[in-house]
Amino acid sequence: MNIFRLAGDMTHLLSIIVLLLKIYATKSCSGVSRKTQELYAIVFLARYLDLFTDFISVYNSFMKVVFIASSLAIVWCMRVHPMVRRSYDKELDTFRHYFLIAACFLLALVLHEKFTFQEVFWAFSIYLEAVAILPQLVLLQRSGNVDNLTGQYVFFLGAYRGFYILNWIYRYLTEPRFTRWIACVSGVVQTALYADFFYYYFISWKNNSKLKLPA
Amino acid sequence: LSAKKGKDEL
Repeated sequence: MNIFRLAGDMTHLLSIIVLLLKIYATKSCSGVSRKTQELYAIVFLARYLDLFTDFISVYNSFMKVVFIASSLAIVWCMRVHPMVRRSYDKELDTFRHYFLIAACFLLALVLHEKFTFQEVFWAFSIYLEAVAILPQLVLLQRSGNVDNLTGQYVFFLGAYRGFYILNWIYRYLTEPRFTRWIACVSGVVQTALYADFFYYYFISWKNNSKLKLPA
Repeated sequence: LSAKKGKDEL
């Protein structure tokens, strides 16, 4: 564990806490893409199939449980909680995420480290995570106005990706046999998707104004 | 370290 990975995990956790807090405090999920949240729940469930077969560390297992539970809690809130559910704007959240799931699964069947059940699902989760933010970014683009907490949620998610890239560079330099091409290439693609958002986030931060994305 | 079984990253 290096400082970059820890910082990445912490900003990832922070992003989820910010989102849960926003939904809990305002009893509203306006501006939040349910499709992105469902994709993340699938990502964690598919990736952490090794929770009961490979023990890495208490930290590792604990975080896996936290990520699975929190992503399911968010989806549950958006689908079942009577007040939160009413604030969900279906008309804005129109991204066809089933295509992403199908495409990522096909890619995982072709590109994986080993052709085993766990490894194919692991690769699938990596590919799906890389594109899972797309429905959220499209929703923000469509609604134009981004409230502070939703902006911070996406900001922390992007920061998490940035730290993971630093972590891979660090590991590549310090661990002689560290090569994890599937995760690294997908990770770079994922981080690149945030570039546009970050640009506008920093401009609004610099000008001390509300975050607005161009139509 | 990298020979450890399983994926150590989240």
